[in-house]
Amino acid sequence: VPAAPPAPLGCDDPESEAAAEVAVNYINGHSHHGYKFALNRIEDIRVVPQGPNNDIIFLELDLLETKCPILSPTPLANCTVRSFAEHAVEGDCDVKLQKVDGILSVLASKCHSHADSREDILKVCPDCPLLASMNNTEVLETVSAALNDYNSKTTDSYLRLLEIGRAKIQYHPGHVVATEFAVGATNCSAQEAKANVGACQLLPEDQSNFGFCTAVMVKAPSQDLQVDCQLYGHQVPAPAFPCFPGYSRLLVLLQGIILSQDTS
Amino acid sequence: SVAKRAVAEAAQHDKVPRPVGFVPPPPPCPGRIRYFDI
Repeated sequence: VPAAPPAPLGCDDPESEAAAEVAVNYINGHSHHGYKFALNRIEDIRVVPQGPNNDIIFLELDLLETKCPILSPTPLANCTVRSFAEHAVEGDCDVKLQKVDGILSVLASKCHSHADSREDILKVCPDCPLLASMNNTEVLETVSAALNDYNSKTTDSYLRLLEIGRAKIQYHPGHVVATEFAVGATNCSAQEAKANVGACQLLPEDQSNFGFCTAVMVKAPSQDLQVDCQLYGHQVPAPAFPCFPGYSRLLVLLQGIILSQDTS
Repeated sequence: SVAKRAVAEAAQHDKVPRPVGFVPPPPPCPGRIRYFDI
């Protein structure tokens, strides 16, 4: 009697979790913007045998954004998942993997991320500030003022903006704009930049030094601006993060847009 | 002659008797939620 086909894999089986871990590491390793994502739930798994010790695995994953910027060297296990009240961002990913002789490799992945609905947040937390929309001028002004403020006080390298990670605006009580943005060290000192900022370019890949800034601008009842920037130091760039032409003129991106990322 | 039994009656007879306290296994997917569902 032919052997009964193996029982379908359950989404919480060890094999499924191992495949999901490989998939999430691949997705974070090939993402160029925003933040690292952590696994929240394995929605579905389908195994298609190709022959002895050779399976194609289709995974449907539900991810949640963490607080670690994508360029941060912090291991994913140490990255805090953004809470629901902080206006969480969810990632939905379809990943195709191959398992040959027990070795898993990702063949393709397709992800879309989206912020949780504003109504859901306000239902649970009516006073929680929400993610700002992509082209909010207050956010862009705050980031520009914060980076200028930092560069005017630092004795280190002049920093250039890479992208805005996310931003939230609170209108009551008090008018507050909170932003997070990624920065890169340039080949100028802050002093040199005062003379000729146009000459200040991001350091070449073999010396690159990225970092991350948080800024809070209080507009009412009184004006105040707090900026904190941390540079990671030179990291050996992951092969998945090539420098592409125009790298130093990265567009300013604001989290809260629908980020879609196809990799294969 | 083949008499067609009422479906309900047939289903009743065909139902495999379940041991007392039988708990069906959880569906294999989707899996557990690690943080929260949005």
